[in-house]
Amino acid sequence: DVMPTLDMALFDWTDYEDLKPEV
Amino acid sequence: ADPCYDEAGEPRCCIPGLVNAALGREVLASSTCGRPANRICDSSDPQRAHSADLLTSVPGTASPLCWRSDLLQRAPFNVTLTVALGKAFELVFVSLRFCSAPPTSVALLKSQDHGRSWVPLGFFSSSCSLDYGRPPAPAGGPAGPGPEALCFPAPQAQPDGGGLLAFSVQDGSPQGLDLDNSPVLQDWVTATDIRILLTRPAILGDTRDPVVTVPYSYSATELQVGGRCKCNGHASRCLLDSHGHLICDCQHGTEGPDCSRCKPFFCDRPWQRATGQEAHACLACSCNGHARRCRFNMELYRLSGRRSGGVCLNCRHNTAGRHCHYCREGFYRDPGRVLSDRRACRACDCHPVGAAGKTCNQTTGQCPCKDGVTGLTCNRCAPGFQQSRSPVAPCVKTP
Repeated sequence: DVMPTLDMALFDWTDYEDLKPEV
Repeated sequence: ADPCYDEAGEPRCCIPGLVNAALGREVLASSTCGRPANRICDSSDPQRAHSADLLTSVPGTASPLCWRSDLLQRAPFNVTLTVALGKAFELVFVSLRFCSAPPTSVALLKSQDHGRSWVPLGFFSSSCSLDYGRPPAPAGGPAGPGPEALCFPAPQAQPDGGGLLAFSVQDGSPQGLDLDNSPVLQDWVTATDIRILLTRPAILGDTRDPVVTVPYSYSATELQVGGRCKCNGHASRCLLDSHGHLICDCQHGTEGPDCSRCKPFFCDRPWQRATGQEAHACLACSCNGHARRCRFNMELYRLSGRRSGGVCLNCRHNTAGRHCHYCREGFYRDPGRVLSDRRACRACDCHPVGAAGKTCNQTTGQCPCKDGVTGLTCNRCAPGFQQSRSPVAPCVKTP
């Protein structure tokens, strides 16, 4: 089975704001 | 057939033909009769002007036939004739035909720097030691290992009243030297300008009287400078450029007036003069079509066994390396395209969350994935994992 691609909207960036990629 | 390439297209040594390099060139004479005009010479009258250009005009086409100096009556009796050849030539001979009794002392000089400095090619005198402090030329040529300016007998008066000054570059060169393999001989025959210094009228014989009793003038015609346009074995002809300058029609990846350097992109090995055995063509750098410039590195050349020393500069299309032969960081080789393809290198495109870095394997394109992440760009969770909400650990084991 092919797994779905990672959904960026599901990630919680609260503690990792500095890691958040620019969109 | 191209003289510079064989039937298979391989480069081979080529040289321009033997010509009279002085033909049609302007001659500067330090003394020319006719100013002021006299009975036989008038510089303002073409029928009676004995100008120095008559020395290098096409034989038999000019009238009068001979250049004449001013009348010389007291020392010094020096008169110089100078001809600029326009570029470097490899001399074979120099000759000058005198229309009256030839002088008894002549010095032949050459310049290799367009007249800034001069060195002697030979002397001609009825008294070598007194005139030039040299012994007469030995019969077998110079004794030393290299060419040198020797002192030869003065030109002999001919029955017609004239005489011929004739000099061959071999006269001053030891036997056995080979132009291909002797840098000193190459230097000896190279000239951009020729100067003939007439220093003693025939009328004085061997004496050093400061005064001639009968008015005398030097008179000559047909100054010939036999030689080949110097192209170092990389051109078969010389041409006039857009500025009217004589230049070699350079082949073999070379350039310059004498083909004496490699063209900018042809620096995979050092420039060399062509020989009969080896063309020594300049080779283009191997950059797979991704660079327009390169430079030569002697250390790499030595390490390669003197085969290749070119280093490509400013590799484009996301390539890198000495030959632009691999992909730069952040890109990988597309196996479906040849290396010379503009799109041979594709961006890694590593997932900003799933990948542990931005640099992929340059061959496979595989990005470094975090635990539990898979895919070429690390954009999916591996089997047995599911997406979490943490961007630090985007995939966690399925409960």
